[in-house]
Amino acid sequence: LSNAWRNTPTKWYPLPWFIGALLLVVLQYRRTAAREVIVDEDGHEVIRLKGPWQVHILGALPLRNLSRFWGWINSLELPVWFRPYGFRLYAWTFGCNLDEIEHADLRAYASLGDFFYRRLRPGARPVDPAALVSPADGTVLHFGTITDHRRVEQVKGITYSLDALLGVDRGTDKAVVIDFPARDLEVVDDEEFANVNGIDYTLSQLIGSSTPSTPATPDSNATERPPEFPTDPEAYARHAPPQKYGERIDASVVEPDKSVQETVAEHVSVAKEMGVQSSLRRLSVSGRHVKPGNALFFTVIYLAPGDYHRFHSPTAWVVEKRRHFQGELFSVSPYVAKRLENLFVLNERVALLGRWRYGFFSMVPVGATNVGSIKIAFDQALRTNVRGRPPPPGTYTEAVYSRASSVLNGQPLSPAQEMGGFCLG
Amino acid sequence: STIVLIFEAPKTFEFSAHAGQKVRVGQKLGDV
Repeated sequence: LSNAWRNTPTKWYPLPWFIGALLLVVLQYRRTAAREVIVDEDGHEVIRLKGPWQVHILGALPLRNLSRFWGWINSLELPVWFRPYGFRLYAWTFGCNLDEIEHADLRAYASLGDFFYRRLRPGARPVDPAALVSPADGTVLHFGTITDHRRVEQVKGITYSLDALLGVDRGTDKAVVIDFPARDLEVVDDEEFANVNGIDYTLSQLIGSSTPSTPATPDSNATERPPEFPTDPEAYARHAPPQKYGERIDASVVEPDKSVQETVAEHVSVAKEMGVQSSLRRLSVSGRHVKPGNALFFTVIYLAPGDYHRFHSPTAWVVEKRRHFQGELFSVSPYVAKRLENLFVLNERVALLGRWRYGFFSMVPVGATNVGSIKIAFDQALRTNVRGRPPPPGTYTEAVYSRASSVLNGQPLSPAQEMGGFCLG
Repeated sequence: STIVLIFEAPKTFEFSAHAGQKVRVGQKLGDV
């Protein structure tokens, strides 16, 4: 074999022309087939599992059940003596930096799930003053602009529909819409009043001063004001019953560990950063119509198992609504992303839609097999990775955050403010 | 897990990270 490898002469000769022609035909056919999009009677793309044989094997596995089992296993309380050794082994395996976590004493974390959802100590992540900062620790998989018929590139050559990712309004027959009574600005004695968590502030108080003083409560409307929204966690929980698919729920908009004054101060900060005029505009959240001179951009950040798994606000923006898409829980590793088409559209995700100073803004945390649970800090009613067969792809439940601040018409978030995270299982 | 950001911005917006780059919370991703 060695002799043949070294001494056999190489002879080059041309292939018959029809082999080249056949190759071109096959390549063209594959390109056309990849572009072909199946649509339903409403013209919306039908999302199906597509990819090589490995993908279909993955699709046959009970991934959602496995994910919940994985979560249950990792929620079991570990013996106190074992915790430092176990967590140090995990940190060494996955490259976690234990110097930056909130509790230096690893015995404070009762389970692996608890450790996985760890907080960082204050100041561990300095915030850049740029317009857009990273919402999480992870790896930038891809980024670019959306130009070709509202299709987003998953990896080079594989695209998915932006409308399928964020959802389109399909009416109440296919989407459960959870809405709140939206209260616009009220004009009383030529002064605009904004309602924040049940307390009324004058507009000048909200946007004219960084430290709003006593709330204004005009006598003429005092009886019509709603009661103050509860800020203690227990009362808060009573107002946020567990969500079941298809059931009308009352989503919550106040973080339980923050006072009304703190919340208002944040609203003021975001309003100033966004510019008062843009924050007061009432815009439809779709991203369908970008302003002249603007474009739609996207970026994808992958969180590896050892990474810090809470996510933060990438800019100063206002979340107007969230759409929860129940779905599969495929792995979102780069290996699968290169092979499974429509991965981010098939998987369970929470699309947070809103606006920032330049127009439309959205953030979509996408779940995976090991981290199927997505938590949103200001939305205690959200329940992800629940038991049961997921509804067809494209179906979602929607909550509107207009009650969080009638001035901003949504939940304001400042840059790097903690928004939620991914939990095991 | 993965986070997808989709947003409208002026065409002059530029990403400062590159594909495959490790990023941390609060690190600059892009600017106008």
